[in-house]
Amino acid sequence: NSIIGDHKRWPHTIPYVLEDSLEMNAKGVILNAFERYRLKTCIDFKPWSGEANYISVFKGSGCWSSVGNIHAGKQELSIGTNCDRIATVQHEFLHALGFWHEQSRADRDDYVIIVWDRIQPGKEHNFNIYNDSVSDSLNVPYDYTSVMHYSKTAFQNGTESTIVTRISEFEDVIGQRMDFSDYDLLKLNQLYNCTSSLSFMDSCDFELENICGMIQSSGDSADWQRVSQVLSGPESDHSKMGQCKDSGFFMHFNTSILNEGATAMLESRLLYPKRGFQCLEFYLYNSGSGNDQLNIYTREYTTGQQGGVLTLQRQIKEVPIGSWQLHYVTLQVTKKFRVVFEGLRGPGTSSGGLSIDDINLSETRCPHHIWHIQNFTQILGGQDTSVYSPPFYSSKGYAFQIYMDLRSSTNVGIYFHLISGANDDQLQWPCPWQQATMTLLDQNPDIRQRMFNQRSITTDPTMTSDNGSYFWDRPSKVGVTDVFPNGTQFSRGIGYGTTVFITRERLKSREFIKGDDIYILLTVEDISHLNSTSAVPDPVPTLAVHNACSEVVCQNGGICVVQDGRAECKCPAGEDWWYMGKRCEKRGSTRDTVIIAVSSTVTVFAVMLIITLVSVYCTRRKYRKKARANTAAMTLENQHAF
Amino acid sequence: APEKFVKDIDGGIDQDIFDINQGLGLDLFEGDIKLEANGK
Repeated sequence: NSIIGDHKRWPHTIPYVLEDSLEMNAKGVILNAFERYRLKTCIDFKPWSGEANYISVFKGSGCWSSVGNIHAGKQELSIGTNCDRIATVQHEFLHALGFWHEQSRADRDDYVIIVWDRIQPGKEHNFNIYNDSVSDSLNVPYDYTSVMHYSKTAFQNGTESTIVTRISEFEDVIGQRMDFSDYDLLKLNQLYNCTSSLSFMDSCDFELENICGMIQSSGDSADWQRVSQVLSGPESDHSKMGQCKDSGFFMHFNTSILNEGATAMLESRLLYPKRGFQCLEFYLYNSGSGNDQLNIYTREYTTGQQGGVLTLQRQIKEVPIGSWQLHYVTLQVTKKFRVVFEGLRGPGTSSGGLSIDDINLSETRCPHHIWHIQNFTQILGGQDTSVYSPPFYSSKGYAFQIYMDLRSSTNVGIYFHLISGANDDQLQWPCPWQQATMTLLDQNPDIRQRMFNQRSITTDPTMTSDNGSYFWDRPSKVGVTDVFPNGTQFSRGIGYGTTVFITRERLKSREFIKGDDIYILLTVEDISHLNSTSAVPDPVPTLAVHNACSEVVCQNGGICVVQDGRAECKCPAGEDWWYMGKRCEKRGSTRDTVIIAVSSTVTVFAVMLIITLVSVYCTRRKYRKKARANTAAMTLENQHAF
Repeated sequence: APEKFVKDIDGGIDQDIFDINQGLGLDLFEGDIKLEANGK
């Protein structure tokens, strides 16, 4: 529920500063949280460049924010120790955008019971209600799934729930710290009059006959067909997994009736990029030949190219037979374009073909790796189970592995391990500032309605283990030996992660498990450039920025930015005050300006008055003299006359 | 994987925002809201 009053709103693009005090992992998590806002709302964030009001995110004590834009100039938002979780950052920024907690809305007693005698003495004020003259629930139903709702244990004095939901099924739903709920987004988008988002482009589950405006090319030898099942598979679509009779469609390229080399091209509607990078996501099923393949193209329209320029982006070959598989394709398109799916009939016999479903296109970064776990309910139901991912390589060349801990009866844990790899001799050790982001994918067909469950950890090269060795040192030095299923020996470093990644209850909710499959999306990226206080020997473009600013100290909370290769201080300012000068050393305010203006006016008036008086005095004196001289002359004449 | 081969950043406890703040001895409004200077 939102705070009432338009003056509490922020502009759609919010200026921010990530203060040096923030932990490195927190900085990366905050930037990831901003991406969630960009995908699902019209709220954007930009580094502060002198605007009157901005959000200063810093590592204070705890996680907290003010509610709404308080027009303080620099408005603080704290992401302290243990607050570096994406949903926590989303929660605090929702406060800053003008939202209170869900259970404080005026009608909350209709939905939850607050058990007052289970609350710690003196903490009752945390369960206040705000009436509808103070807060506005924006005509949206009470939301147990809100990221702004307390969990049932809030401020408890024992072990029993302080908040009891009137519908018992929601007792363990309240307090989710995964992602925005649908209603969170509805309210935020309503409050800020959002009609579109910055990074979402298209989503298609082929449920409607217009197939989302996609078109069949004319220059090919076959067409894709919209079907709800294929005899040789799949038996159902991916969106609904056959759960709804007479619905659940997907697009099928039937290779069983085509000769080798036949193609069918399915082109998306025209798309208009804003950011210049895109992520295409879709599910693919193969029931044809192992040699059939799917080619992904973009058709980009530049001036003078009527039909557009077709560019091959990815060839997907040897598609496994008999299951839906998730695929990501990174695109970098800057002009008007279409995405083209080309099915290509390969050699060999086929009794089916290729099928695609649940396409999402957004201007976001694709995950670097996908860990696909099949037959998951069996694994989840097993006793003392734990699973390791296959080995992966980060973009910098570090080898790693993910460990999923399923041994607890209530929670599922997840850990990141560095392992020995082919590039180890060329890499820097201990491994510096690689942020690993592990995401459990909610397989809702529409990316906008997904609630991801995500945690990130960052390798700190200075961190040590209990035995004094560097935690992120080379796995062959500090790790233990293990063997891959293929018999290859390797070393695994100590895992870093959480035992409480998600509860089993939540894991079984939404569409985390779909068709008995789950996907863990993995991204390991270098975030050294966020470490603005230390010079990292890494030739990243931002290094010059940090070097230029390394010798400049801005005073009074100013921040150093580089413009045209020169370091400059951007000084903080409020509505009626500001800092100025080369290093923000001087303070100004509207009061000072008024004083200066008034005193200047008075001074000018006084000087003018003095000049005027002197002029009048001199003029009068001059004419008096003249008059006296005339009088004397007349007297002499008279004397002569007598 | 025995516990000695992993380090848990959450110490085995799924701490919510208000737990973290309470643990630090903070008494913020509704657990995590910083009020404006004039108390509004």
